[in-house]
Amino acid sequence: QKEWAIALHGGAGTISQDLPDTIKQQYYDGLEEALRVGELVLRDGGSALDAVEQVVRNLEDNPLFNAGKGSVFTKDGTHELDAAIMDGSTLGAGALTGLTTVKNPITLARKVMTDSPHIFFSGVGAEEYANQTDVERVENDHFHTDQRYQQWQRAQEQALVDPAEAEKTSLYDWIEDLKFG
Amino acid sequence: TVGAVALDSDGKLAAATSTGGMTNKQFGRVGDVPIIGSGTFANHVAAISATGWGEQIMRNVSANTIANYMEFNDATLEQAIQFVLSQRLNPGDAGFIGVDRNGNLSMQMNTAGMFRASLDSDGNRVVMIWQDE
Repeated sequence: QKEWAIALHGGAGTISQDLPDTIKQQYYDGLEEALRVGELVLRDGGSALDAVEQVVRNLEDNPLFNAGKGSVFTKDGTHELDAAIMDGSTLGAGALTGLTTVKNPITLARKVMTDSPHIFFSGVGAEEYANQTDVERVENDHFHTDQRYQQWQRAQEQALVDPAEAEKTSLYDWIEDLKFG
Repeated sequence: TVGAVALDSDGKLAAATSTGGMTNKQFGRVGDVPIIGSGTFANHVAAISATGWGEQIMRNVSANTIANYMEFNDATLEQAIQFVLSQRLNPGDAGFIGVDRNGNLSMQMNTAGMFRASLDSDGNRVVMIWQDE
């Protein structure tokens, strides 16, 4: 029996072993930093809910990962974010889809769980719910990164040439298949 | 997609997942992340967060299936995640992180890699990217 434990992920998929060392190190550093955030919460007796929220916020703010800043582009060239959180001790849950202006969707998901009688808000309704809270808001281009933009442009070009082929193309030079979210 | 699962010193479990979705996704497409029970789930048995091909993860109600497999088959977290990855999903579909009520951790995938890290109160620390690292 462990007193506390935590695990985190930053996405799965096709990750080439040829990833340059400098980029590889950035990912290791990002994972270590997020792990440290969770460790500090749990080691000091904090709750599992606080730990997972803080860790995910950290990863959302890291442009390397596909969440928050660094999110991929939609077909329309915008960013739409989804998040969910669940408390195993109460089965409480909060979820959102299609957010466009909430800097840290996981924090709003927690508010859905704790402050509303509902579980899941979508799109315009999710943004409206955010208006009733104090969560930090940003312009949609806050989530933009050049790397994701270039990835999206290549996807658009590929889709014009051969839509079927685009489904199979690895878009983030070394990481992630098109099908992955 | 990013996610985290945790067990705290009060014995409580929690799971969280967040994503920007898939590149070039069409209007209104939603993956597994915000679907409670598919991409994110926690109960008294385990906390699970998923990443991968959202449609496949949803079809198999994957995170909830992992917790149920543990509860109804007296299986370990490791066995339950392995079951979903090998018997329900196809190779290349997904990865999962999980923690059970005893603080056992599991991070498995049937993709080439998954950015992942874990730590427990005994000091066991893992930071990995590839399957065979």
